[in-house]
Amino acid sequence: MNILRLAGDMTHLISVIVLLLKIHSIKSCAGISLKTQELYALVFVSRYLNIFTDFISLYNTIMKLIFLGTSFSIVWYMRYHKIVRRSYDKDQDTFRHYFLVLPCLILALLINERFTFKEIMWTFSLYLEAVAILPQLVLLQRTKNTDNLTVQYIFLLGAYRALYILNWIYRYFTEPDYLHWITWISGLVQTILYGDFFYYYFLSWKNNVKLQLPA
Amino acid sequence: EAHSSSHDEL
Repeated sequence: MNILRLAGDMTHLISVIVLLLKIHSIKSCAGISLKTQELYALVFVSRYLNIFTDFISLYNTIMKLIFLGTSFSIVWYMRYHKIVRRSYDKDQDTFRHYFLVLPCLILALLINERFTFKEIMWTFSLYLEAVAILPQLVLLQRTKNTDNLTVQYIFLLGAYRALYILNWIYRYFTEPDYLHWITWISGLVQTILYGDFFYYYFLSWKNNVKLQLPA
Repeated sequence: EAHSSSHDEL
């Protein structure tokens, strides 16, 4: 495993820790989209169907378990925790997330590396992950007072896929037969969706002011 | 069945 891939995984892991820290410490999920969190839980379930069938490494298995466990616990907190759920911006978080699920599933059935159940679910998870941030970005734009942890969480989540792109470029040049168009294009789309956010993130960082996306 | 080389990623 190369350093870029490790950096990507760690950024992903830290993003989840930041979100859980926010939920645990201030017992609030204000500004966090439950729609996006549910989509991530679905992404991990569909992608990690191979967790018990294909052993890759201990690192790989542990990380999969962490991502599965944390994504479901975040959804649980936002839906059922008696204090946390009160801070959920339900009226603002109106993105119709199921409109993303069906097109991704159809696309996975049409465009995949191999027509097997596991492979289609894997491909579906890539397509869905690429667009799963959309409800969160919409909510961010609607929220007037976004706290710093939410902004950092979104930034880290975007940075993770950007680092993965560098990892794919590295692997392409160092490994024979490493060619995965579906993964690459999905990852690229995912990163591009963050373009606007990244732009305003750096602007707010440079000018040392609170991030607010223009309506 | 051998896994595809992209499947060692997370």
